[in-house]
Amino acid sequence: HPVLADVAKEYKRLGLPLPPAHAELVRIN
Amino acid sequence: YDVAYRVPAAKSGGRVRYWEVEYRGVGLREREYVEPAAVEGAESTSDVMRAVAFRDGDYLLAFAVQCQERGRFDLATRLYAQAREEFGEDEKPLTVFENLHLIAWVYWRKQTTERGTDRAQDLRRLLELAEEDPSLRTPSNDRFLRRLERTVAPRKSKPGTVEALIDELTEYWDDPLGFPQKPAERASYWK
Repeated sequence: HPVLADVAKEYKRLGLPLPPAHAELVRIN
Repeated sequence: YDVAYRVPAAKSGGRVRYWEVEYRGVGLREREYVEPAAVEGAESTSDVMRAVAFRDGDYLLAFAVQCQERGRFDLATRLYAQAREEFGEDEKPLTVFENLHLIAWVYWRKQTTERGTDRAQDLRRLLELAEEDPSLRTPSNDRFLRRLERTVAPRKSKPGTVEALIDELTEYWDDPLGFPQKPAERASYWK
């Protein structure tokens, strides 16, 4: 299987979105 | 628990916004009406893994990439492994890249009915995808592409004709939650 870094490269090439750089991951109960 | 991205308000008094990975990993979706007291940190990888335990492989794959890009490498690795495990349980498992192409297909197709998007760009993306991955050239996907080509083609209908009214319906929008919208968004329908 491809390494995640290559998957990420392809994900971005396909124009799929990333969260804003300053976003913080949280959990919502 | 659900996991989401908290985006601080752009200016003081502004609204904190929450975005979560859309079902099947097809982009991000804003989560509304979040009670601030219900929000907790997500520093622990195992806490996040527990929160996404029942998610599908595509969701996990997209989330893994996002974590990788945002420097949460440990979490990204765990999510990626979980995604591959989910894919492996499919009757006819696709490769990781095939799954990614399907995610992109659904994402760009979905963009065509979002407000204010550039449908010509959506079409370009979809045509490229279908070119690169022949498994996407199903009869129904091909039909969709032909229809989208006709939607973005220069309009030839004369104002005031039935054809023009039909063309305008491509900009019709109705709020899925039933909130009132700008009159212009529904004008084509009432005409």
